[in-house]
Amino acid sequence: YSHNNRVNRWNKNVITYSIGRYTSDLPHSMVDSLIESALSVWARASTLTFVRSRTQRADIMVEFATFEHGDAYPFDGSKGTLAHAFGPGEGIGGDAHFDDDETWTAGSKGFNLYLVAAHEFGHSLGLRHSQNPESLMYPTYKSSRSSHNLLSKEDIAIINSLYGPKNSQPYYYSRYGWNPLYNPWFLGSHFPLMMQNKCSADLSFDAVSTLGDATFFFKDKYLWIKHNQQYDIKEGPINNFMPKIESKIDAAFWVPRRSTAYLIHESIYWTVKGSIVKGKPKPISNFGFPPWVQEIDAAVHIVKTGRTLFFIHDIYYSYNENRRVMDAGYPQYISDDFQGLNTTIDAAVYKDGFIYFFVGPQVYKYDYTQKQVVGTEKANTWLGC
Amino acid sequence: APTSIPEEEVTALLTGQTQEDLKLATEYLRHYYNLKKEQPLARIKRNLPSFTSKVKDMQSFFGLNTTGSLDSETLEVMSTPRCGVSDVED
Repeated sequence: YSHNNRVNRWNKNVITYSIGRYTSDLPHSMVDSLIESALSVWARASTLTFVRSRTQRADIMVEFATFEHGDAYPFDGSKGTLAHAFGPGEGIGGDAHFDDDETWTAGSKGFNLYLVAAHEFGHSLGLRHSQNPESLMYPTYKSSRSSHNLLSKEDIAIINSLYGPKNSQPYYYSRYGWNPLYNPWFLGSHFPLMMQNKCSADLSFDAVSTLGDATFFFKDKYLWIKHNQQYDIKEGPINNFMPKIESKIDAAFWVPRRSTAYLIHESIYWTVKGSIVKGKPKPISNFGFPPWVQEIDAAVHIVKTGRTLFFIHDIYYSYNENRRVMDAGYPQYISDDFQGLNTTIDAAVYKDGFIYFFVGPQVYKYDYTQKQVVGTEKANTWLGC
Repeated sequence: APTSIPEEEVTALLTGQTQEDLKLATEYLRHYYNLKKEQPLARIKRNLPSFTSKVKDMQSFFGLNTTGSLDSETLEVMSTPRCGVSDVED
């Protein structure tokens, strides 16, 4: 079993994907789910994280097409070639195309999209075909393949040799290849915290934000990424995932409508689309803060109202994302509007109508409709502890 | 220069093969095993060595008997729906 002699891999662990043209064989929501599950096959076995993008410039573009479809490899009608994908790289690199003259299903009739897509994404990540009939990367379609353990040992060995072993302990990728965090270079470096103990009872976060279908937890210069449906958590230095960011993050929030996250450090912020940090950092004064505001403790976007709330010591501001102006009548005292919260907020994240306020190792679940705290939990439970 | 193949072996390799089988095999080997495109089907006999060696490459990849001939097992694999990525190229 060999993968490319010229090792062909993405030079990052957070990879974006986008679905361009859909098939008419399945509802779009079903295609979305099957594609996400097919990517999860590789995410669960590796240090990779896949973030859905709505742009046409994602690393992995998924398209359904027939015959001639814009690359040098026309499809051939039903049966024969089912799909193909390109190895990691710019432009068409990573893209996966599915022959829409096939009948795509979620079950055993026709061709199961989940099985074929999981195979094609292997190519998108740099794997080649395997001669082992048990391998997911075997060239021919097998409807009998168990959808539980799709990957063979070789598949797992290869993906880990490409992207670093599954993070039983955090690894980082540098010009020297994959290194565990106890690498002397790493320990002696500016990074004081070799490895965050994510289950310590007093774990707290500097910032928490949704980003795509994952939740990002920032602490010092470290990052944990937890996929909403998955149990495994990716972790490592922030700039391992976002090379442009060399500092810690004080606050972060996600505006779903724009598929954009905002990461704030002192008086500047970066915007992140997919897994790409866009351009240079900008001043937080862009939001309309008065000059004396030079640091934000926490930020959270409330999808229901279109407002982003910025928390600073014992006050907070409300920013109207639709009109992109600060709401009048602010700042207000946090304790006046959020009963039960009369302390500085470390981080905040909005999920399903609740704001979760992270205060040190505690998390307060705030019902935004009832305007009251309805529960408390430990911060480390968010990392599966 | 391609080694000459005794006439009877050529016949043996291609006997019983329908034009359809040859077409399927040629397309398959071009797509997945880098069989050079400029070999028109009709002149297959003159280019048999590379055709045969490509058939053997494919048979070896799939763990079949590497006879170099288009036996039923080989044709069956060639007819199986599959991924469009080459088995031998990046």
